[in-house]
Amino acid sequence: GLSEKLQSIMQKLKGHGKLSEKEIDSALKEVRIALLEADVNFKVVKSFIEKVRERALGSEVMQSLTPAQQVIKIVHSELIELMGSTASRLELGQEPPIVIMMVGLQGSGKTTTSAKLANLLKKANNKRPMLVACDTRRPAAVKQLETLGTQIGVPVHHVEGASPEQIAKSAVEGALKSGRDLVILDTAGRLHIDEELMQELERIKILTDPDEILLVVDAMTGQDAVNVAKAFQERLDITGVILTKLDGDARGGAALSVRAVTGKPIKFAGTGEKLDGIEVFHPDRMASRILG
Amino acid sequence: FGGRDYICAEDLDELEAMLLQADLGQSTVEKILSELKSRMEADGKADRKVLEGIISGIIGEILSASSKTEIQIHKPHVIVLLGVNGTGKTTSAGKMAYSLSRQGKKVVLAAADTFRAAAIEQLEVWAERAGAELVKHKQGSDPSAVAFDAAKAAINRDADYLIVDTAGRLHTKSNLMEELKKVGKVIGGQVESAPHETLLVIDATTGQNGLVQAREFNKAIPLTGIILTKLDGTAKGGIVVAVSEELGIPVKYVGVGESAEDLRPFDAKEFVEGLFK
Ligand SMILES: Nc1nc2c(ncn2[C@@H]2O[C@H](COP(=O)(O)OP(=O)(O)OP(=O)(O)O)[C@@H](O)[C@H]2O)c(=O)[nH]1
Ligand SMILES: Nc1nc2c(ncn2[C@@H]2O[C@H](COP(=O)(O)OP(=O)(O)OP(=O)(O)O)[C@@H](O)[C@H]2O)c(=O)[nH]1
Ligand SMILES: [Mg+2]
Ligand SMILES: [Mg+2]
Repeated sequence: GLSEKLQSIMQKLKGHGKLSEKEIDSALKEVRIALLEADVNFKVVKSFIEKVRERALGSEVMQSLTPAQQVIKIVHSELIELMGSTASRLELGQEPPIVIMMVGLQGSGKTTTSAKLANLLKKANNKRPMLVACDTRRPAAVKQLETLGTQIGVPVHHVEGASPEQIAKSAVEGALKSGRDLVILDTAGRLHIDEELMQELERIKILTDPDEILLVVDAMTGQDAVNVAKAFQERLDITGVILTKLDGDARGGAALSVRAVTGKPIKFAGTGEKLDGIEVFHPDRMASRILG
Repeated sequence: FGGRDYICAEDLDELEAMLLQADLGQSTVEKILSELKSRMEADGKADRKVLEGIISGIIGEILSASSKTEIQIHKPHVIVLLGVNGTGKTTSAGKMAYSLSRQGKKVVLAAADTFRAAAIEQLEVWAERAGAELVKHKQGSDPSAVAFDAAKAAINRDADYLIVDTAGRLHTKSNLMEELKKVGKVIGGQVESAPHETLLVIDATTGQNGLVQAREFNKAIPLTGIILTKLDGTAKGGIVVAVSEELGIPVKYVGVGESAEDLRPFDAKEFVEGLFK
């Protein structure tokens, strides 16, 4: 891994006296490679390495007996700093019904995560959630959410033949009457460059005034993560991110990219196909995973 | 590039940045740039266009090297779609069925994803759109049993094609990879030399994990090709270059949208041009 590579670089310097900038740059080259291999965005890596370099040229590394370890420590701490050092909460203290809107690219895990979140908030926070099937496009998307809703005992709202905007609006308007205090809007997957569909999300936002707009991102996403995150952030002013499929072995550098470009926290991690596969996101665990 | 100081370092940096941002991956980009160096003529002009041309050539060669093998068409010709969750397998199966039916072929679709909520219903809609017959069992049943029945049905109905849609699965789950192996074996037991095509469906937004996926799925069932989906987005799908090179498998089709007609045969030239946009 990265630690071993840095050790071997710094090892060569033993007996050569003080560390020079040259060795630091050689070490930083290895950090850069590790981050790129972990799918951290190219530009994010560039600015991240700059930050690390500044600290690495300071006395904590240059005068250390274990410079490689010091560099790793700096990289690790800068990663955690960038990712947000503490787990971030959902905005649940608002006037009911709380509205959570799930958005993102096709296949990222929105429908499954909507059900996971409903299940979690029902069990852990004693909420009375309602799931809303706003995906009128994908074949059997409504059936998918209804099936999941049945599995966890959460009602699913849908209006046959209505538009996604109408479905969302009617759900929020009728929530309290039907004894629900939390509404999760599952929207259709879409490309951030699809103008018509991005406007649809903007309309849903205006009509339902969500307390949370969560961008659902697949942990195996590569360099494109910044383009997607930036677009959704600019159009909707998202409040957080959910990173899915972390039960795989993707290093997950997209986490860093998304955080760097939006400034918004990753609130949850999708960790499995079953409905209990959701956890609060831990920035420190993610930092270790990205570094490999 | 020491000594070759007529190559503008800035051009090289920009090209490297472009290739990395297209998800080609650090080691593949390094190989391409070193190959570029060795192909530079001693007295050649090294402007940006020349460099791009040489890089296009290098990548084009990698992509076309693996597409040399002719796939013999059998009856029924059995195609299995596999890959991690959400990449576009079911949609691609539907698009493929649609396109083959349009060509007058008799197509049987197998709903071998018996796990995910409404997976069977989703493929059912596609079967209807394609005018293809669907073989399905109850939710939760054995995927191999579905594959078995579908193979029998394809033979009995004298179908030209059998397309098997499998459940998305992470390659890190050994029990699911075993399930996939079993599906392959069962199909092989029913149809001579089947599956004839095993296509790994990769999402164009996938980063370096795409190579790991390809390696692992290849161990479960030897892959014959790749379907690269969601190329209508801003992601370039560059990871297929490393997959093609390492595993020697070609990209067969690309997905460029969510409608029935949005599946095209892979065009290496178009793909490489897309990397430079
Ligand atoms: N292993 C694993 N699979 C997941 C996770 N989250 C979702 N999935 C799977 O990913 C696939 C896609 O999930 P969906 O919920 O349908 O994704 P979506 O974003 O709603 O898709 P569209 O509505 O088509 O955009 C399904 O096979 C899910 O079971 C996760 O955390 N881990
Ligand atoms: N824009 C775009 N979307 C696509 C493409 N191919 C598939 N999709 C969408 O991606 C999402 C997931 O597609 P599925 O076919 O359900 O993916 P899958 O691999 O079968 O998913 P699982 O079975 O859950 O693993 C759907 O919303 C599709 O419409 C493509 O080429 N372009
Ligand atoms: Mg969905
Ligand atoms: Mg599917």
